[in-house]
This record gives sequence, structure tokens and C-alpha cells, in this order.
Amino acid sequence: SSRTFDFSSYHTIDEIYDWMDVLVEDHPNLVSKIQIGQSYENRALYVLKFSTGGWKRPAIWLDTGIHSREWITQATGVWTANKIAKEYGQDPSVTAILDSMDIFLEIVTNPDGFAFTHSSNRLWRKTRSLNAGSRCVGVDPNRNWDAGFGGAGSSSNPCSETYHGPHAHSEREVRAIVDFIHAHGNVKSVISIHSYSQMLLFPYGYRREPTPDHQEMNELAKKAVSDLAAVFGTKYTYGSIANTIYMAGGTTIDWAYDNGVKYSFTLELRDSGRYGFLLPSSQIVPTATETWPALLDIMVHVLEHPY
Amino acid sequence: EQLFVGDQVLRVTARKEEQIALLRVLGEQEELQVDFWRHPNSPGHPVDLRVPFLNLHGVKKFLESHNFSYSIMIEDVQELLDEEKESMRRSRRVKR
Repeated sequence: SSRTFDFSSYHTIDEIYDWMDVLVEDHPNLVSKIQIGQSYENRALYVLKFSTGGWKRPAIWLDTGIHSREWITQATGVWTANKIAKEYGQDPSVTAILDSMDIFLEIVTNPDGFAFTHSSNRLWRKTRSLNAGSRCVGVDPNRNWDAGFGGAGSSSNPCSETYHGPHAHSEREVRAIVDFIHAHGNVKSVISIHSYSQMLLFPYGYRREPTPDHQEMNELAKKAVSDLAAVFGTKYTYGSIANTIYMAGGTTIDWAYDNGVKYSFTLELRDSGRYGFLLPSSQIVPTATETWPALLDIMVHVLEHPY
Repeated sequence: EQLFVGDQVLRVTARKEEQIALLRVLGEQEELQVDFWRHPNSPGHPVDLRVPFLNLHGVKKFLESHNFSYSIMIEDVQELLDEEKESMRRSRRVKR
């Protein structure tokens, strides 16, 4: 059950998918599981929907695990899903958010890659789609979005870890989210979770110019990283992708922002400074715990600043 | 199953733009099979790269010949992977 599930251990895709059903069973009036598509290898793309009713309420989209080897993100997604369900009716902020908005959470955003990290190559980052004319497999799903597609920081070489793919939204895993957010039409925030550089980033990545909302995003990011640091002292930097890390074309949150989702952020979760993608499972709960106030800050801000 | 016995992750600090460019050149040399965990972007930011055991000597020589400062972040990737696998196995056993 969701009470006996071990949140401090890493889990396979089957275990995570089974646990989603348990979470739905435990909170039938709040949580449902929807399928938004299928991966390249025909795995289901599941999204947890947290909703207290209403038709197409304003919504917040969260995703983890788009880069499959970033295991701390899927694990944080599981913990966060449980936290949202548990806190509704208990925590005033979570309750206020869910009384007016829906939250969608895709925990295993790149299921083929994730399954591959468990079976064959723990350090696999990309999708598993075949590339015509190349021996190399997979596309970087965080370079595959139609926002500065093919630009700086992405590669046209299928053997590269940052291969952008043959065309924007070529990856089913990406296309499914694009179609879902377009069809929904009322998504107000997209938060895409990665690891392990300890950053809170916002658009743009494909251009250096600030967005019209730069100042507001910057102030919100500053508050969020400060509240995150208050938990265990983990220090995050923040700013636009292009000015904080590097120019990167075709990223999730640039696409979201360019498609009308103002509050688009990406998190780079923690590393202890020693492990990178191999963060020990003992750090799952601390990582998720410190991330929670930052997520909550963004979600509350979205609730309080309708547009 | 791909094994990573003896592979190391190096943490490199580039001090200037020219060194960033050199790291990118390193990444483009396919035969070295360098896997950037943190990509080179701006001077002062740490860059992490996993280097297969067979190419460690060549990569370290490259870094030293261009005066990079670096440290070994992970001594043996496979050792960590084995620990991770064991931890998952233990967790499942406890659950049962």
C-alpha cells in the first residue's frame, strides 16, 4: 500500500506504475491515473491527476524523469505525488491550490529510457527511438521541443547525448505532452524536474534576451531557492537557462513559455558533490523534502496570480 | 548489460573560455567516448565527465597538457552501480 511503500529506495517502472494504482485506490476522490499516450516501445505514458472536481480548471503540470538516468527525479516524483495526496485537507496551501486548480504529474516521462537504465545501461539519458541511417539510438527529449529547435546546445549527431532528433516533437514521449497541454488549454504552469546541478531555471534557454516576465520569475525563483535552502542548507542558483548554464535550444520550458504557459520552470535537483546521477537512495527523501517548499512556493504563486 | 568497471567521473574546472572550447573539442572526439554529466558552459562552473577506463590515460593527459585543474569525483563507476543494485535488492527483500 502507499503506507508500506519504501520511498527511500529506487524502484523499477513496474513498481512505480503499480504504486500509482495504489495511490489512486487510497485517494479515489482526489487522484486518478490517465494515459496520455504510448512511448516508442509502446509503454504507457501515465499521468497522475490531482483534482477535486470541476471541468478543465486551471492546471499545474509537473514532470520528472525526462532524462532517464536522473533517478533522483523519478523518486522525487513518487514522494511528491504521495505528499500532495496526503496534504490535501491538512496543509492550507495544498488545500487551497487543489480547491481551485488541478495538478498533473508525470513521474516516468521517458519510460523506455528508464526501463533501459534498469536492464542494460544505468547511465542512459535519451529516448530509445531508432535513428534512420545511424547505429546510435535515442533522442534527447529535452532538445526535441519546438522552441529554438536545433539551436545552440543541441546536436545534430544521433550519437550525441544532446541529439535533438529529426524534427521537433519527433519523440512520442514529447508529442504526448504537447498534445495534452494543447488539448487541455488551461495549463498555467509547467515545472520540469532534472538533476543534478542545484538550480532553479526559467526561460529562455534558446535566446539570451530576458522574457517579459523575467523580473517576476526571478523574484519567485529567489524565494523558492531560499525556502529550499532553509530545510537542509542546500544552495541553489537561479536565473534563465541561457544565462545560468548555457544556451540550449528545444527545451521543455521554453516551449511551454512560448505556448502561453507563463510560469515555466525547470529544477535541477541536488547532488552531494560526489555522486552525480548515482546519488545514493538514502538521499531520496532529503532531496524530495527540501524540494517540496520550492514547488509549493511556485504553485501558490500560480494560484495567487491568475492570468 | 553494459558495465562501467574502472570508469571514472572527473570534475574539471575551466578557468577561461578557451578551456571551455577545448572541453567541447574533447567531447567531439568520438573515439574517447567521453560522457558529459555536466556540460561545459561558462568558466568557473564545474564540468563532470565520465571517462571509460580504457581512455582514462588519454583524457587525463589531454587535461594536464592544457593545464586544467581536475579532481576524481567517482573513482570507479561500477562500484557505485553495484552498491545501488545491492541496495535495491535489499529493499525488495525487506519488503517481502
